[in-house]
This record gives sequence, structure tokens and C-alpha cells, in this order.
Amino acid sequence: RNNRKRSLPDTVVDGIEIYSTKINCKVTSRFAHNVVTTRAVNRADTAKEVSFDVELPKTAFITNFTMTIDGVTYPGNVKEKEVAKKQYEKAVSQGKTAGLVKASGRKLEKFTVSVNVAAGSKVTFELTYEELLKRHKGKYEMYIKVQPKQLINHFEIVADIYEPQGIKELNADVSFITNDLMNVLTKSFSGKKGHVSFKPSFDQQRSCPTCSTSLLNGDFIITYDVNREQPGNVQIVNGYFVHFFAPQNLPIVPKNVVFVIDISGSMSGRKLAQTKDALLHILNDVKEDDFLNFILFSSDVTVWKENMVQATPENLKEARNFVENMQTAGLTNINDGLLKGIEMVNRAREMGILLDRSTSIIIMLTDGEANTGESRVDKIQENVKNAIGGKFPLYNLGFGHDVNYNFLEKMALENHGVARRIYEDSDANLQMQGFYDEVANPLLIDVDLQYPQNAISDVTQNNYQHFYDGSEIVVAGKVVDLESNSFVADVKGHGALNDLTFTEEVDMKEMEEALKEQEYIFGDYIERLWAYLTIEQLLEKRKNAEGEEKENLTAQALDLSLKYHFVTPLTSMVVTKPEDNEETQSIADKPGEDATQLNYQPPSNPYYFVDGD
Amino acid sequence: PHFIIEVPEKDDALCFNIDAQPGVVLNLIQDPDTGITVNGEIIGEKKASSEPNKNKSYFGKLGIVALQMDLQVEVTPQRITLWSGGRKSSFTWMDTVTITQNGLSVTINRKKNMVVSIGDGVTFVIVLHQVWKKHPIHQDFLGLYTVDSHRMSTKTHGLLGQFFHPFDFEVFDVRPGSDPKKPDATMIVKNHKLTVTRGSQKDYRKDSGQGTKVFCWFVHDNGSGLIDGVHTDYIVPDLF
Repeated sequence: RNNRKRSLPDTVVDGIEIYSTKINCKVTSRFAHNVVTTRAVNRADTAKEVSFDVELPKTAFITNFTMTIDGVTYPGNVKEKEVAKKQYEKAVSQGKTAGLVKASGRKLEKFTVSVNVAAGSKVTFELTYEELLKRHKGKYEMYIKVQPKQLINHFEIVADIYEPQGIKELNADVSFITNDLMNVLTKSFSGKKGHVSFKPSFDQQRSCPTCSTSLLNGDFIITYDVNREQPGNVQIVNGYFVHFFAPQNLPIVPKNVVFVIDISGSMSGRKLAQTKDALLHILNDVKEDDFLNFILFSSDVTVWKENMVQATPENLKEARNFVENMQTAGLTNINDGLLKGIEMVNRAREMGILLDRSTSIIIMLTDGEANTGESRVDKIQENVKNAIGGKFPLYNLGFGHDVNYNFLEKMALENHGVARRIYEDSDANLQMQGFYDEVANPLLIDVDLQYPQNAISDVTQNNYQHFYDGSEIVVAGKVVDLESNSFVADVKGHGALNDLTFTEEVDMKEMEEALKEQEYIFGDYIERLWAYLTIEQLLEKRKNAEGEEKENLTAQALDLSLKYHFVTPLTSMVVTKPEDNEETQSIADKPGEDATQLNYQPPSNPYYFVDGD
Repeated sequence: PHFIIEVPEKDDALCFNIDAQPGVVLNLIQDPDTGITVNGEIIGEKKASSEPNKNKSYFGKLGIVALQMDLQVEVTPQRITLWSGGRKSSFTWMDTVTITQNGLSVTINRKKNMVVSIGDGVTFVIVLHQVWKKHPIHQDFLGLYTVDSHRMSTKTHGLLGQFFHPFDFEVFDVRPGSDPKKPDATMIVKNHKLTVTRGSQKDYRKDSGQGTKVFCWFVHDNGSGLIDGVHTDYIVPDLF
């Protein structure tokens, strides 16, 4: 066998030759449509298993998957999760449950499928996924994980970006780039179009001149931003509109930040050291107009200062000293820690300590579950919600694997904040700082995006407590009054110094004409963008809802997921594939935040299923 | 820049030009009581003409200060910047935005004009005049219109501000001028006897492209005799 292997070219590994892998990305108005296609052939004398692995962003929805074996196509079919589940009851009862999609690391999900291919047969895998690229720190980022298992005859990544506002900058960062590969990475942009291409030759893929292993292993990240001559941009196509809003050059609204930090015993050692490191860096970035305080909780609650204090140089020096001397001990009293922080902000506002035009936020960091004081999560949620009363957001950072993340997420969402995982890695301090940077620069508060009442319907979320510098608010909806010539969008918000109303007026006829020319690339993207955003927001609302409201939200999200063929936490994609001369089926589910991380073993049985919701 | 002074009591208007070198800052309005000052910086054409007296000048930068509100507004054909308590907000002429703050209201109407209202009874309109970007000679410039000044004090001065108070003039002896369409006349104003010419200037408040013709008596020689002192008295060192 060894002799035979040596005689085969490098393209063939264990009898399988992968002769092309193409990752084709089309981005239109931040909405990315990605197609990953791999073609392989079984060069062996016997049937072989060919597997197809793709890591895609957690924020993406799979929309299609097909396998074509010897000209016969086996398509994926998106179904309601419960319906799909019934088909697998037998497999589930036998314990043969492994999904096609697994959570993989911080940002990714891994889609894996394998199929037996007869000797001499060809197979083509094609996976399609879509996502709305979000703007962070002034850039949209498209992340592609590159990890082919072997050298590939034709490997390419091609991204075409079309942005009606015009592209301001475009970059591609490749973690495995070498001087040789630099020549095959091209990026260009002009006006509204941008293009990135990466086509290494067969030999350029080798990890060394005589190696048969691939050096293509790592991150391929495309970042770009659009021109912002105007604070907003409204696009209308085929009866759907999208409004992107990101004003610039506004002063930062002063903020009042209370850090509520878990110093229970489980935080000892590296976690506390990383927390201290992050807080010390954050203190360097605090602006003098800001107010702050620290609340530490374990079995008890301690405060740095009795009241919120301004971030004067003297106070910051004292704060650094306080942070450096934090010690861990005891249990986890989340309830009292949070209530103390909320009370502090409320009292400071009532006493007039805080600036009138300022915004308050509470950032809690914890690594565990409430296990002393009030430990019933429902009760803590209720207490926190009542104490905040919708006046300011709560951000929860969940540190490590043991944290009750669902509880933190639900509590953050019902208080207009978000929850983030802080992964217990060497860069946990950078993750915390990164989160702080995102919320450190509010430019507007109480942002309300208004549209002509009778002309639109099914609008996505159109009011936000904050607009942060470097981010972007996206609102989409249906246009019902297609006869009207103009479409006016007003955005009202409170800035650091003044109240602002931005007005965006669009001549619908003119826009239609302008976009007709671009239809080859535009198509129904705004409609799909609207569907994606609507589903995403319905799913988020659903996390907080109970009873009938939850049922309604679920029904709406499910309806749209099925209509637009999105694999969301409510749907599964059933993949039918031939195995041993009989057709069997597999399932692609979207794993939730709580799904098991990685450690995925390719299943040996053709029945795969897991409920990742 | 050309100045037009409407005199409603006479149902007529006076006008004059001020010619100054690029970079010169002129005081247009100054009211020590309300703390409002408006200054304008002169720009010329892209390329200066070699012929004497052929160089036109415009306002390329306007600065508005409202001391009592701790507010400064700087307007150029590219950008609008507001400082309030030393903190800066910046906008472009591509924005359509209304900014309100304790009695101040600034509305930018995309690529057209902006309206600045300071308290009740002081409103300025700044008009953006855009020319073709690749024009070999002309460049974008600004116009300033006072549409409400009734809260400005009687101490208000400046090239425009001095005319916020009622004043009288008389025109007589209308006679043919060097241009048959533009008769000359004699005007008595501020105790000066001047030779003026009937002409017209344009008001761009409503239509920044074409403008509306305003007939006026043109006072020659940088408004000599009509303005208090001479025009160089209004040169100030800085925009703010």
C-alpha cells in the first residue's frame, strides 16, 4: 500500500483528489452571500468517504447545501426543526445523534458532511450561507476560515463587493501569507465596486518546496468601509428599503460607568489577573467628563467609592490602585452586586452629581452562577429589571465555560444591553477591552428612526438607546406606498451638546433607475437583508418573551426562516445522501451559544442529529 | 462680496461691494449686548487675474460667536463646525440635519443653505454657492443673510450690523449714467452726499442657483460714505 501511495501525485490523499475549492463571496450593501464549492474525485479502487468541512461565522445563516454525485444532485431542504426531528426519532433513540453543524471556537460554526463515493466517482459539494456584515470600530469584516486538508489543484477565494455609497477602503488580512502568496492576493476597489482575489497555484500551496501538506491554514479576513458623505443612506429596491445610519464627527456623550466585578473564589489566579489588566487599560481610556465606580461582589458587596466620581487624574490614580489590590474570596452574590451598582447610578442622577447630557451604563463581569444571597435567576432578573426601569443598559460579560450564559444574556437583553462571552484564553483581557471600546464612545442617545407612517410596514427595530462611534444602525422594512415619489427618513437623537434630527430624502423613481443598471448584482438583496435582520431580531426578542408572546415571535421567525430558506435555531436543513445504495438523511442545525464547543468527531453512522437550540 | 441693505421704510435697497485681499477677515456683525459676532474671511478666485481690479472676492469662511451660549460656529463651503463649551461637532454640506440646544437651532439643508437661530429674534441664513469642481477660475463660496435681527441691541455694529438700526437716505437728481441701463443719482445718507448708480444684485436665499434680482442703489468705492468709517476699519485679525 505504501508503494502505491508514493506513486500517486500529491493531489491524491488516501485515494481522494480534491481538484477545486472555490469560495465565492458577493457582498451587496453589507449583505454577504457566500458559496463554498468543492469538487473531488475518488481515484481509489474502492469506495471512499469524502468529507467536506466549512467553518462559517455564527452570525451567518446557511441557506443551501447540495451534493452532486456523478451528476445526481442531492439538495438540502430547510424544514421546521420539530418536523425534521420526527424523522430522526429512531436515530435519536439509538443515541446516534451528531449534527452537521457544531459550534467551533468564538466566532465560528463548523459544517461537516461526509459521503461514501464509489471508485472513480465524482462529488461536488456546494454550501451557501448569508449574513449581514456589522460595522465595528469603523469597519465591516468578512471572516473566512481557510483550512484545506490537502493540496488542491484549483483553490480560490473571490470576493466581489458592491456598495452604493462607494467604497472608502478595502483590505484583506491573511494570517498565513508569505511573500510568495502575496503575489496571488489581489485587492482593488474603485467607486462602488471592490474585488478581492486569492488564487494560489498548486505549488504555492505547499508548506515547503518538497512538502505535500498545505500551508493554507488560518484566517482570511476582508475588511472595508464605505464613503460617508452623508450620515445616512437609504436604498429601496423591489418594494423593500434599508436605511444605514452612521453619523460621524459628533462629540462623545459623557458616560457614567459602573463596573460590577465578580471577585468570588473561582475568579482567583489568571482570571483575576486578566480582569485587572483589562480594567487598568480601560482606565487609561476613560475620558475626564466620564464618571465611574467599581462594585465588587463575592459573598458580600464592597464599593470603591460611596458615590459616582468624576474621572479626574487624581481619581483615576486612586482607581488604578484599587483595581491592583482586588482580591478574590467567597461565593457569588450577583443580585446584591448588581442592585448596588444600579442604586448608585440612580442616586447619582437624583443628586445631580452626573452631567445632564450624559449616559449611564453598567458592565458586569462574572464567571459563575449566583450561589449566595438571592440565587433564583428569575428573581434576580426581576429585581434588576425593576431597579433599572429601562433607564440605562446593562452589559453582561460571561467569563469562562462554567458561566450561566443564558441567564446573563436574558438579563442583558431585557435591560437594553447585550451579553458577551469572554473566552478563557490568553487574550481574555483584550476581549474585555475590546468590548469596552465598542461601548466607550456613544455619539447619540435615544436614537429614533422615523419613516412615513402610511408608506411602510414590517419595519425592523427603529429605536436604539445608543449609537456608538464606529458602528452603524441598520433598519429595513417594506415599502407599501410604491406610488409615492419620495421617501423621507428622519433620525432623531440626543447628542453630547445638542439634539439632532437628520433627514434623508430619496427620490424613489430616480433610485429605481439608478439601481436597475446594477440589478445583476443587486437582485433581491434588500429583501433578504430585511428577512435576515427581522429573523435575528425576532429570535433575540424571543429570548425574553414568555407564553403567547413567545409563541407569536417563534411563529413569525419560523415563517420567515422557511420562506427565505434560512437555517436558524428554529429550522433544520435535511440533507439526503446516498449511503451503501440506500438514501439516508443528515441534518444541519444552527447550534446556540450553549452548544458544546468543537471536539467534533466525524460520525461514522449516516444518521446525524443534534438539537442545537 | 456684495452687500445688499434692504430699507423697508423706503421700499428700496442699497448695495455696495467690498474688495479685499484673500485671507482678510471682516467684521460683519458685532453686538456687545447679546455677545453675538459674525466675521467673514475673504477668498479670491482659484487663479488671480493679472489685470488690476479684475480680482473678485467672496466669503470663504464665516464665523459666528454667541458668547452667552459659549458657542462658535465655523462655516466653510466644505464643512460646518460647532464648538459648544470647547467641544466640537462637525457636519458637511451633504447632511440634512437640525441641531437644537438651549435656544440655539441650526438647520443644514443639504447642499443648499443653513439657518442659524440664536435665541428668539436672531436668525441668519448662510447660503452655499457651489460651482463646478473643475472650474478653472471660480471656487465655492458662501453668502450670509440676516433674516431676523430684532433682538440685536442698538449697539450692534459691523459692515452689516450697523444697518440693523433704522436709517434714512434720500435719492434725487436721477440722470443717465455711463451705462444707459443704469442711471446715476445723488444720494444723501449719513450726512454724506454720494453719487450712486441704479443697479441690481441677487438674493440667493430662496434659490441658491439662479437667485432673485433685487434692484438697489449702488454705492461706489467700497461703500464709502454709506458705511461708518472706511471698509478697512472692519478688518479684524481672526475669525473668532
